[in-house]
Amino acid sequence: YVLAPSKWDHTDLTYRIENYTPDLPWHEVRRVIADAFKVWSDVTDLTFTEVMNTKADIMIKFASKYHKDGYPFDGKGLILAHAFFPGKDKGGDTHFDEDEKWTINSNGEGVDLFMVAAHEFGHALGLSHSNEPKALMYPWYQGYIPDFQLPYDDTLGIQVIYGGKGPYVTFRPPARTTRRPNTGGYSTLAPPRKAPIDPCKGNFDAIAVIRSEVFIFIGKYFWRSREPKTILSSEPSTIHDFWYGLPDNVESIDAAFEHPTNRRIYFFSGNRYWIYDGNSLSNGHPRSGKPITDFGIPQDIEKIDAVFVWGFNKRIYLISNDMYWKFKESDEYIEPDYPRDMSIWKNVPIPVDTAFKFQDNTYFLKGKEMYKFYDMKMRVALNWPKSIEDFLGC
Amino acid sequence: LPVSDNLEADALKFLGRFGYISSAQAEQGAQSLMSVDLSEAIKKLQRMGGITQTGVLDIRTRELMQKPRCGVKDPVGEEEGGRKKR
Repeated sequence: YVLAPSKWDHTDLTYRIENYTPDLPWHEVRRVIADAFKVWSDVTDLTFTEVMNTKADIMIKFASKYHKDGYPFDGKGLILAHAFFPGKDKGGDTHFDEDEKWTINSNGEGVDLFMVAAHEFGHALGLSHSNEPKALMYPWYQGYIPDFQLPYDDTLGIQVIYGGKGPYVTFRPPARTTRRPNTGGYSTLAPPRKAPIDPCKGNFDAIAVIRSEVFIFIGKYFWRSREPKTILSSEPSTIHDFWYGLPDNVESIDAAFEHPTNRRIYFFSGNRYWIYDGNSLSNGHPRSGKPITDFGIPQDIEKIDAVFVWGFNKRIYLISNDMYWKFKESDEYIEPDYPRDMSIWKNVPIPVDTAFKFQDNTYFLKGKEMYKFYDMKMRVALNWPKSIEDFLGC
Repeated sequence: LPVSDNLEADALKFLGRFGYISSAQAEQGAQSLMSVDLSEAIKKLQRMGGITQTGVLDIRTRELMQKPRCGVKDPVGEEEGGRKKR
């Protein structure tokens, strides 16, 4: 068995079934889910209580393709389900691919919900995959097993984490704690900002390098300079005075970048975008903007936090909260298999305020903190973040 | 040596999706991957799947990559950190 990096710090866990598959009667799904949890509670002191209307430790749902996390399902076959290791927000949450044919006690046809649920709950409790083919935590689906008993490998694994009871007790339970994880709501939006106008306080809406100049956007203002350390020596301009045709109801810019090949300038605000040639709207681009769904971004995404051209591969990336997308190489549509989870950009905080490429390096910003990214190692560089004050010469 | 062009894109996609090549390699694309890395990644996949570790995309490996499975990454990369195998 292999342990995941996290575990629950309490043993009285709750779960909630957010929706049901049409493949099975709902009461059967509830029973199967309860039975799948029982697999784990039979060998530990863990308890699982279903709740109906409140946030639970383990949120369970059936979903298809993109479903608001960074791990879209792939249609029928291959990936059947996934779960998040214990933790805040999405931690413990378990998702089943609705494109599968879910069955109970199935022999051959369809996917047995109990077997998959029991496996996924192993992840939700803190177990990773095992290379023991007889183990429940073996990653490949083994089909329906009549009178299933949790194998020895999995029993030892879960008892290492939470202590045990039953035939294989090997480990004592760890000291209990009454602290519960933060089960507050999961928001896809950064908190609303009040229009700060001192760039040295951070909280940028967007930073972009356009025609070799650094542009800083905060609220309806922007500053520009070839040399960031002198950028505050001049007064800011307002976005509407300079970028002709930007509608009055656009009060701030969420993200901006200069396209690396067509040299056009893209602005994002809310769920719409505008394309500029210089400081005039591009020919034919409507003043009201276009929806970001044109790029293939899902409809439920309300804003783009950052867009940047990654120096490593010269590709365009869009970020919204804990998800990111990559444009296809030859056009302006997102690649399949996206969004992906922002954890790939190791140590970059989410949600980011903005991101930009400057002198061949990629920087992410949040608040007053600036994170230089180490492309080859795919993580924030050592000795970063640093205060934005250094960059701006505050 | 760079990876030859005839490697199936699906195999790379699979290896990236399930943690057998690093997040960096998966994001950067095939051009960042050396053949020795790829062979090692395939061996790790074969080890996890319980099939002979040839280090090449043989028929058993291709079959393994088609089989239904969990979407959680396998614990083979160093990047996840903190994982203990016993």
